[in-house]
Amino acid sequence: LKKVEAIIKPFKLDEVKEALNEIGIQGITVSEVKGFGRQKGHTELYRGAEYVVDFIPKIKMEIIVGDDIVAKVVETIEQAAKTGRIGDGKIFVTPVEEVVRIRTGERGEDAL
Amino acid sequence: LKKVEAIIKPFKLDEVKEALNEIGIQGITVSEVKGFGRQKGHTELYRGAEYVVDFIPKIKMEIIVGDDIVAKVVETIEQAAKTGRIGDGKIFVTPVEEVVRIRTGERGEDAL
Amino acid sequence: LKKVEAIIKPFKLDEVKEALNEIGIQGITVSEVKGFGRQKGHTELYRGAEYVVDFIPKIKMEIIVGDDIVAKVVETIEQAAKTGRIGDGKIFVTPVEEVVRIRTGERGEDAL
Amino acid sequence: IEDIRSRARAAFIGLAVGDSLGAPVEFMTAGEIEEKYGVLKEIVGGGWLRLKPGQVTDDTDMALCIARALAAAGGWSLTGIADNFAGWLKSKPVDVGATCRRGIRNYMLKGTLETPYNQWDAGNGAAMRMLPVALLTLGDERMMADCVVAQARITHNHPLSDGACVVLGKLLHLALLGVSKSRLRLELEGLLAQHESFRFDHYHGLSTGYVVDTMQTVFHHFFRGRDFEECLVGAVNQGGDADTTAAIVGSLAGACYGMEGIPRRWLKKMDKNLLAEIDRLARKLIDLSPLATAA
Ligand SMILES: Nc1ncnc2c1ncn2[C@@H]1O[C@H](COP(=O)(O)OP(=O)(O)O)[C@@H](O)[C@H]1O
Ligand SMILES: Nc1ncnc2c1ncn2[C@@H]1O[C@H](COP(=O)(O)OP(=O)(O)O)[C@@H](O)[C@H]1O
Ligand SMILES: Nc1ncnc2c1ncn2[C@@H]1O[C@H](COP(=O)(O)OP(=O)(O)O)[C@@H](O)[C@H]1O
Ligand SMILES: [Mg+2]
Ligand SMILES: [Mg+2]
Repeated sequence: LKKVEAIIKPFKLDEVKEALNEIGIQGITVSEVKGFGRQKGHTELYRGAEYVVDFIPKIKMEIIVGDDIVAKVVETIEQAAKTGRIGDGKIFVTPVEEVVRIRTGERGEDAL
Repeated sequence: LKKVEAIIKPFKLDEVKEALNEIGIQGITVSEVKGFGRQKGHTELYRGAEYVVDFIPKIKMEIIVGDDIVAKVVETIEQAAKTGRIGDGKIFVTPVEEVVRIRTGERGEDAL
Repeated sequence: LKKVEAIIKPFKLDEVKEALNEIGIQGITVSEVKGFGRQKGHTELYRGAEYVVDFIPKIKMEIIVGDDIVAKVVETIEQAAKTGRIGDGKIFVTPVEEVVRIRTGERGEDAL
Repeated sequence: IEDIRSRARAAFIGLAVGDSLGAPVEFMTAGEIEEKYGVLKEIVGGGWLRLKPGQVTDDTDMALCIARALAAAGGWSLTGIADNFAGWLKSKPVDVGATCRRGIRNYMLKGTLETPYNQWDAGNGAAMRMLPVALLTLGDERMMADCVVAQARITHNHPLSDGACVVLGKLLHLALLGVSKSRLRLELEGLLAQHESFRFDHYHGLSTGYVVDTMQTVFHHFFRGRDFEECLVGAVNQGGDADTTAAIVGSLAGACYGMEGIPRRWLKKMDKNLLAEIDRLARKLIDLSPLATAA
């Protein structure tokens, strides 16, 4: 079992979800995060003065998957989230030792 | 050391916290997330038209624990968070290599 | 590859970011979380009685780094985030198996 | 024996008074306290725990857990103490130290009554609560040393923590029997030969939760103050782990100066039910002691 975590541009969320649905992945947990990286922040006008906001809103997706489909899931996200411009984001794969579906008590791949 | 992550229904937060308190666990980090899964979104009325919102608000809890009590912590969350209806959520257990208490510099289980 | 996760006091974000920039770390993902621990919440007045809110706003920082600099990154965050008072927070180090830069398809340390 | 009961009561009340006097300035430095209060001499409440004036913290709570267990058992009961600690932990107390929490949780989940040795266990969490054990064992120093270390090991397993508990136990036994303060200072000198790190002649002003700092602060202010109030005011204005240092000074100064030494204005701030329960428990424990049973 692995966790695939993707930090992506917010407008890409629906496209990535769609692409994951097409390979049968439905269960996803999403959160709003702020990204600091090469992509520079934007300027905002506040009471007539310009301020530099140095973080960029991103969306973080977390998907737990079985070992056999990790590569496919990573590739799917990569293709759907890419614009080719700085700030497209990152995908991280981390090990998961156990998953439990709270409703049924199922464990392991059955819990996904 | 392990990290126990639980995605649960928001109204269950206090009940899960209470149950963890009963086994002496107090330190928890909580964030608001959105869940996509089998549980379908709800419809919202916006300016007279109905929209389908396809995500469900969830609460994510993260608890770092020693290896010897992981099973007990997972079981405690499972029992307290369960309603038996779709969308009860998931519990993930992932390995943690090091923990540091910033205030004192303690490491390992002493940092919890 | 490791993930360094830090739960810190919100006012420390800029100071920690600054300290990480000085050791060449720029890519960081930040989210707002709620902390439950020894540190007490603020008091709120409700119908004439004072209540202590039991959670404290914290900032969570996630930084993926190469194995060779993990110790340095942890030490840098520790020193910059510390006030010596209860609630300074925790740092967790977890293993990462793969990183991908979505824009270029680079993998591993090149993706950082 | 009535004099001893009265000193026991004053020692236990002194612990609670010290806790509530120091808790509002726990974790503050001496400089910060001076800036905010000048010299803190009143029970003001507030602090990082947002206390009501007169409210006590884990120092007094854990001492009560021990006292209630021994009184209920009519003598020594390690599991009684551990069960009371567990019930207290689940009751969402105003504060619990990290080491105490871990030890009590391990008792709840695994039944361990003795935590393994840990280099980080040299905190003051076991010493701050040991007074009731000194009361129960008055007249038998050997029993005191065994019991005070057994209760400590529920949460803290470190020679410095054990040493602090035993040294405090011996001093408290002497004070409860009416030994003069100057004689106490002499006796302590003899004990410090086996506990060099607690020497406080060149007091550095460190008042952290590390049991060595705590013991130096406690001895420095207990022997410097000329009455109960001066001893406690000195300890709390030192800052750091002020509630714990003042609680321990309070137990020594209470035993030494008796109820008449405790300022009325401080007693007025304390919870009446707490004082009544402490009174009852202190008497009961003395009556259970080898000294009382032999008489
Ligand atoms: N080392 C890292 N650890 C965690 N998150 C990172 C890291 N590097 C970048 N990120 C996240 O990825 C986002 C994109 O990174 P950025 O450097 O702006 O562009 P790119 O990925 O195209 O090089 C950032 O906004 C941040 O959220
Ligand atoms: N594979 C997964 N990876 C990450 N989060 C998931 C995954 N599957 C489900 N979730 C999270 O768990 C929640 C509950 O899942 P859902 O399928 O609605 O119900 P159930 O867990 O009862 O089968 C979702 O809202 C989502 O936040
Ligand atoms: N076991 C844990 N797992 C996850 N997060 C924790 C844990 N313990 C504490 N935290 C987080 O660390 C923060 C600080 O903890 P706290 O107990 O208040 O102080 P300190 O870290 O100084 O002992 C909490 O607000 C919470 O967000
Ligand atoms: Mg206290
Ligand atoms: Mg204290």
